[in-house]
Amino acid sequence: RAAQGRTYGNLGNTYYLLGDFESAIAAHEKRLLIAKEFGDKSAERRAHCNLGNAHIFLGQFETAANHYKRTLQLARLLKDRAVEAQACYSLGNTYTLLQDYERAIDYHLKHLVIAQDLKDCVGEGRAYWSLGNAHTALGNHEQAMLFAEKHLEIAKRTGDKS
Amino acid sequence: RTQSLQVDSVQRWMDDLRHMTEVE
Repeated sequence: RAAQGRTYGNLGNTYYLLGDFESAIAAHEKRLLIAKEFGDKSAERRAHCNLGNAHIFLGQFETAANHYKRTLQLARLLKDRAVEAQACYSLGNTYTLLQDYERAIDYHLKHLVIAQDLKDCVGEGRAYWSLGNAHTALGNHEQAMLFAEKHLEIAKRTGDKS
Repeated sequence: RTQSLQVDSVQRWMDDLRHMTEVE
């Protein structure tokens, strides 16, 4: 049964990479079920993350957000800061797609704090970029400019020409 | 213009996401 779970996970990932998001979701839902049977929180977190990703590419942003929220809860339970940051970043982007810019900002700020704690310059840059855009969308142009400047500063520091 | 500004950071995330899987 444990091997079956892993196989569903591998199958889901393969379908996802092939662009067959519906089959990916079906496989990951089965993987999730088995992860819950075993009380395997780490596997459950991975399944929700993979499900969230597949739903994004189907344009099902609310469903994706729900999976990412569960991913975030599990990341906090597992005390995995990097994965918590990833979940916040995903939620920030998903809420931007949903045009809920205030929620997007909330999650991007959470991502920013963790990226800074973990000294993840790339993550920090992504957070500034996303925050700048979200503030622009809300018409907060001064705030947007501050974040854009921070983005530029860190991009120069990391040597990211693009 | 706001729409295109939003898209670039989200697009970059989606470009990365397209090839990302949480492996067993």
